[in-house]
Order: sequence, then C-alpha cells, then structure tokens
Amino acid sequence: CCDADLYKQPRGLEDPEALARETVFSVSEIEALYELFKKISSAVIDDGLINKEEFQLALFKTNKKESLFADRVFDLFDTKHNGILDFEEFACALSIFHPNSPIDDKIEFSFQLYDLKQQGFIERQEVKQMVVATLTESGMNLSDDVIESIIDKTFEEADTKHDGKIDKEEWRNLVLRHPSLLKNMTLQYLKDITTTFPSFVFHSQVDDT
Amino acid sequence: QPVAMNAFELISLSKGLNLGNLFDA
Repeated sequence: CCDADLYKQPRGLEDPEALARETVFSVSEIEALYELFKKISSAVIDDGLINKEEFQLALFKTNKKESLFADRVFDLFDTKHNGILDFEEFACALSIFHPNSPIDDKIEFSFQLYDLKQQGFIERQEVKQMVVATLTESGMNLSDDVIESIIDKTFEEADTKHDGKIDKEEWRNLVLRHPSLLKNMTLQYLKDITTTFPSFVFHSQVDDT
Repeated sequence: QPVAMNAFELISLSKGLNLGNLFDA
C-alpha cells in the first residue's frame, strides 16, 4: 500500500535550505522559484528537468525559434554539461541575475556569455556574429559597412591594449563605464518571486522566518 | 543613429538575452 516515491520530495528540491545558503535567495524564494521551475520543466517532458526545447519555449513561447543567445545562456546554466538543467543549476544561475547579487558575478557571467568560443577573450569575429544574430532575430537590416563601423567604434573604446580582442579586464572596465551593458543581467522579477508564485506556501517544508 | 551605438548595447537587445520572459511561463 505504500509507494515510497509518493512521499519523496520532488526531484531537485531535496534541500531548499542548502540551496538558499549557496545563493542569494531565501528559503521561501527558493521554494517559489521551484514553482516556476516545475512549470518550465513540465512543458514538453514532465521529468523535473529543463531541456533546451523547454528553455526556448519558456523564453520565446515557441520551440521553433533558433537563438544563438538562448543556446549560449542554456549552456552557461548547464554547469554539469549534460544537456539538461536540474533545479540546482537553474537556481544557482538565476541567483546571479538577482538584484542583490554582486556586480562582479554579473560581469563574469556576461563575459562568458559573449566569449562564444570560450577562449578567455572576446574577439572581433564573435562580436560580429552576435551583432548579426541580434539583427536577424529582430528583423533589423543594417549594411555590412554600418555593422563594421559599430564594431570598429566598440573596439576603439573597449580594446585598450590594442590587440584585437577584449579580455576580462577590458570587459570589466567597459561595463563599469557603461552600466547599461549589464542591464539584462538583473531581473527585478526575482525580488518578487514569492508574490509571483504564492502557491509555494502549500508545498513549503520550512518555516522561513 | 546606429553608428553611435556600442555593439554590446545592440547585442543586449536580443530577445534570447531577456530572461525576464521566463517568468511569463
């Protein structure tokens, strides 16, 4: 009469307190975030894990969209490099996007995001690839000359060592001069996560006072 | 005037980088 699985905690939420210690989230916020995770991870296969298709579906509301950046973000979230996101990976990555997270974590994440080939620097060809991808996905059309001049100007400012690439130190200096470049590294939603997903209280395991 | 724009400002407009969309799931 006893199905032990029925009494197990859902996969990925075995220890919300430990996850709260690892991230900037409180235990209640971790539990509320898990409500979001459950929604996204059950969209295609209800297995308690987010695959790339489910991630794209949540981002674009369609799984048809190919996006260089959605792929890149997914790969950075996927710290276990197994092609799927468990709740721990999801919570740890989103923690960086919390308004209270250290700016250095946001700078590091954004650098890795744009360092497409993971060589430790952002090269001109990568910047061009990302500019073209952004223009294509938004249906904007700029001539190659205009794109090249935007990249020239960017490297004139960012590449202070004049070696044709942007290293981590140069990236840091650039974003500190232009904080708007980190705008998408902060999600205000994460501050209100417990009010966005109030149903977490029905599954809460702890008294988070 | 697009030429006045930093390439990374342009890139940051990508929808794929707008993770706020995850919260409309």
